[in-house]
Amino acid sequence: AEDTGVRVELAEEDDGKKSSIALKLWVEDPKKLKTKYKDNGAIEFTFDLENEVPEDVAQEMIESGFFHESDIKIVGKSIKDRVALIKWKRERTVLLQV
Amino acid sequence: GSAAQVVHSAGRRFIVSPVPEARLKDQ
Repeated sequence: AEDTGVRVELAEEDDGKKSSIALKLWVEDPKKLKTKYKDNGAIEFTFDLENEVPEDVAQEMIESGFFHESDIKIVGKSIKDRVALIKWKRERTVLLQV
Repeated sequence: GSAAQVVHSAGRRFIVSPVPEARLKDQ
């Protein structure tokens, strides 16, 4: 995934079955953000892989005061990349089991 | 100080914790 300066990682083991997964997001390179980022550590949240959209979580983070509106693209993309990776790994694992 | 936990109006909980050290070091 392209380095957006915002890192998103699994916050728990992915057993490949549960639809909601805990993720952790933090800023590795504040310079890449459009606005001055008051570093408040890593933000952990649960994401429903089936029914939720990464951009919505990014919007909620902004509404909760973690980021500025102008950084919604970078935050949304970072979550999207990680979610895509999780789904890709899950598909690969299913294929291996067949 | 920054709240350790923020619950968004839509109900999602955001828990703030220290940024994990670069885990590459201890692998």
